[in-house]
Amino acid sequence: MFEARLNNATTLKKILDAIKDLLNEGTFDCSDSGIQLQAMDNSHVSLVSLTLRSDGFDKFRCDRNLSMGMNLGSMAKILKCANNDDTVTIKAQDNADTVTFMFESQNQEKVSDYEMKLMNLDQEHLGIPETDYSCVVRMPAMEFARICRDLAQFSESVVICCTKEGVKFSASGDVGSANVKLAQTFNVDKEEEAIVIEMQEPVVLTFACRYLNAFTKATPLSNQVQLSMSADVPLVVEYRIAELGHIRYYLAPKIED
Amino acid sequence: MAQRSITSFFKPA
Repeated sequence: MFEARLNNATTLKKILDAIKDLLNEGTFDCSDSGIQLQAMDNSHVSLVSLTLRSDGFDKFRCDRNLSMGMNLGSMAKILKCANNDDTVTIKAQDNADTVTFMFESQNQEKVSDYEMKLMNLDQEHLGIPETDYSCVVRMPAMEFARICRDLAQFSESVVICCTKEGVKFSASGDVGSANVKLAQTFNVDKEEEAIVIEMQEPVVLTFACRYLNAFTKATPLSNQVQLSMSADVPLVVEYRIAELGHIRYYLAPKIED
Repeated sequence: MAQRSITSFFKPA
């Protein structure tokens, strides 16, 4: 039997909002260490990797490893039925073909359960090579979302240039050209407002805005976002999920024709 | 600019 409980539905609702527009479906691989999901978007340009550790749940039981193929649009609809402060429990029998979501109101007066059919998804797992990235940028998640949204007005592509001075986001097209330069911060009082750049060597990479803007749907999950870059390898956009895990988006770069 | 696919970087495990 599988059972996982969170005392607050907010985080799970935000996780679904962070992936449901990019992925139509995904397999939740459950084991006693937690829940993993890895899936490519339909165009195979980006990859989402979600990790939720079992010790981050208020109750977690996984008698046997279980892979649950979910239609993420349907799962998001079910989670819309939960209040943020509801307790949410995900339950499934071993080798079941359905999964149940139970929502309990804080005052215990209202208990709802939603059953959803599981799907047989034969999604192959991709190996993600360990990489020592040339540049790692930690910055406010809201700032990154704002830059991606603003620059998407100028072009389908954003050029990210990272040097020891700072990180620059550029886009140019018919409207004109835009450059947003962020310098490393040194004396900020709040950690989550800092811009920290660890640079082994400078990089210049080009990415499609539409995927970056899909990734920023995860912004409500974390104050900070981490961008990891190396020449000619996918960008990693990572949002930590406090006390539970993280969501990592990988985006293949664009190259000169 | 040509968009590469993620599968040209990450191979099936």
